[in-house]
Amino acid sequence: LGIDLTTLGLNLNSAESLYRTFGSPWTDEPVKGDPDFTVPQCYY
Amino acid sequence: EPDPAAFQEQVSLLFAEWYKIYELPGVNDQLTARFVLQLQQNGLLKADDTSDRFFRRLLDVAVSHCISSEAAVQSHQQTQTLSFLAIDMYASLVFSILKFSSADHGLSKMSLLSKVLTVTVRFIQKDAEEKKISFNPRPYFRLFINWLLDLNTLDPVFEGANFQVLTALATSFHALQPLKVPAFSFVWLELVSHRSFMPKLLSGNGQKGWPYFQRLLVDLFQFMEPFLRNAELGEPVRFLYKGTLRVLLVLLHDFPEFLCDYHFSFCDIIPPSCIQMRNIVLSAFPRNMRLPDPSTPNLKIDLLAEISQSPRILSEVDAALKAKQMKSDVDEYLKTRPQGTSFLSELKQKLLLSPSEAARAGTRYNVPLMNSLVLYVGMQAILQLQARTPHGQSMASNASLAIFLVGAALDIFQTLILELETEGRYLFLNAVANQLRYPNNHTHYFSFILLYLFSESNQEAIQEQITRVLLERLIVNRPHPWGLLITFIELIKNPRYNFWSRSFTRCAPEIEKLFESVSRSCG
Amino acid sequence: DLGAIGDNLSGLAMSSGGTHDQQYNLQMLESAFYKLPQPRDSERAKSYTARHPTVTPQSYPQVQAPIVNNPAFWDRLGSDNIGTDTLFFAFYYQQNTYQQYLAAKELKKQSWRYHKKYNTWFQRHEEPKFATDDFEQGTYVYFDFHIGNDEMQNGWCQRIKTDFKFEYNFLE
Repeated sequence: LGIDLTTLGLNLNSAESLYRTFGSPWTDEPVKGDPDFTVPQCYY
Repeated sequence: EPDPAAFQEQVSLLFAEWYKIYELPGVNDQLTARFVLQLQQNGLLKADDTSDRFFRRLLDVAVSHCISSEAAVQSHQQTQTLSFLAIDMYASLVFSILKFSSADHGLSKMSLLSKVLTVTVRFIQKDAEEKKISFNPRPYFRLFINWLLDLNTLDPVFEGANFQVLTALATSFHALQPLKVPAFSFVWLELVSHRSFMPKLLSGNGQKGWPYFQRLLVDLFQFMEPFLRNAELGEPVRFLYKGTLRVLLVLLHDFPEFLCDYHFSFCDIIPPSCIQMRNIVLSAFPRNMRLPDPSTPNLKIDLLAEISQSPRILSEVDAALKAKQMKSDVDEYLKTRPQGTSFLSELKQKLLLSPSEAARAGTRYNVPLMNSLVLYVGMQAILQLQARTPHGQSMASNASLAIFLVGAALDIFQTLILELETEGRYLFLNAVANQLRYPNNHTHYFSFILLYLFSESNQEAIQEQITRVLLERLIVNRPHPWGLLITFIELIKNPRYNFWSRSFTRCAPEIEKLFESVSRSCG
Repeated sequence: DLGAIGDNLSGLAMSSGGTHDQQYNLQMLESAFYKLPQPRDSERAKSYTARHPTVTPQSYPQVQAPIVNNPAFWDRLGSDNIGTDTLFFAFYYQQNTYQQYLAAKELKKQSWRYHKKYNTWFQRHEEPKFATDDFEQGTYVYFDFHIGNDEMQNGWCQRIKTDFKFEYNFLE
């Protein structure tokens, strides 16, 4: 039940929050975009 | 009771009408608001059974549409393509209802949301119960993802509206936990760890979201525990386990204080065999802390500023003691340390489970009770010590005084280590080792206790077991808690413990090599 | 309900399922393993439909150049002044796309801030004259659309506004 956690694809040394690019528990692919930086649909 | 036929027809027609608005490009607030008003005027959004049926029927239509869209595939293909159009429509309709409904004409937005979530939870539970292995969780996943992404953008009508949305979702997820709907487990983990949910629940709001997330994490561990107990994992369980590790790593990196403050709850439920998983929790430390390298020569732990501070613990440490009505006896003993009491001799019996409970739990002992007893007694001992230590002096500088003053606590620990046989002793030592974390006075005290028990024991079997408990936590892959490293290094370096002269350090060449490599990696 | 572990565990000794036994749980987990949520399941369609699509000659590129998916490209646009118009263009005309996100991120890096009520971007022209927890006030540059007249056609422009009060509850 012990594995090398660096193989899970998460950069634990990152200075930035991991959750911002956390794709899902099943993948080491980061997600594009930042959910905190909401981009509105706006009228112009 | 089944819906009247006319009602189902009406709802289907309304859904079709909604589709016409939904598929228009761009934003169509006016049309949408008018549609919602129409629903309200038709009495479909009131605080009654009709609205429950309305949402349930819509969900039924949406899910059926989704499932029936499964492309015909060969049986070996892993996953099917599904059309989520109807699900997206339904999610969008609920969102629009929440956005445009006015409380003057009916329910408040939060009440409406609670209603929808309750209907959804019950629907999923029923669907899973009925369909069993043919239950498909993906339509519901899509539904919740839509809500996670959209519900946070509702204009905050009142302070903390978004927080209420989050806790309403958290409560729904708790009702859909793996133990209740096991076929929902993978979807569930992805939802509760989603970046539009988990970090929002854990950030801000004065940490009021923390107990909700703690509950969810415990739900997960509770489900996995029986599978992980014996460390024999089939592929699905292994997959879930790895997913859990990823989530824990995100927590360790981004919200370590959360893991710190609830470590006690998590250690109650993570099986002893999951050493690395437990180490992840125990390795967490507050972000503003700098941990000195344990292998620093002549490191003076006693002089660290943090070592005299108590860690924050949000778990209820004495809950198990209270539940077993042991707490007052423990308090009594610690306070008065009476002679001729049966308290100590009865301890072992109180820690044992009944045969049927033991069979289900896979262990003879009540592990949460053991954990509670050990930490509670230690915390009381530390309080006593602090009360009697002159101001300005650290607890540690009164080591010998400590032994005398906290005799009562030590009586309890020594009783446990001598009276319990191998299994019980192992669980006791685990309970102690679970407090070896970042620099604080619990780490310091329990490190001291562990080393004291080692040095004062005249049975090599006990010394061997103490060593084994420390070693198994060190030979798994990283991370390793700071307090664990400090304790082990002290054990092997300080001549007082005569570690290398113990026969078990040389009982086999593999063991010798193991000790050498571990001590090398500790610096 | 949320505090004591007891509510969750009911003593570890209790049966390992709420209403189901271990065998059932494993069976359900195994069947769910073949219906895992796919990455596509949590992705939003990032398609943008132009309101008034312009007809362009065939000689114009008909597909998006791959470089617009590269954050470094947007970084470059932000770091020289000419690129700002492109950032605004992408933000308003490529709504709900990855490019809109990249443009917004770059604008933010260049110290532009989005005002939710006016739906446009502001930049401090100087240090604010006042600042409280609720707003700041001073001189700002903002991005605007100029309605055409005899002298000038419709077009995007930047204007300057003195004594503008930027309320933080409108800050995106």
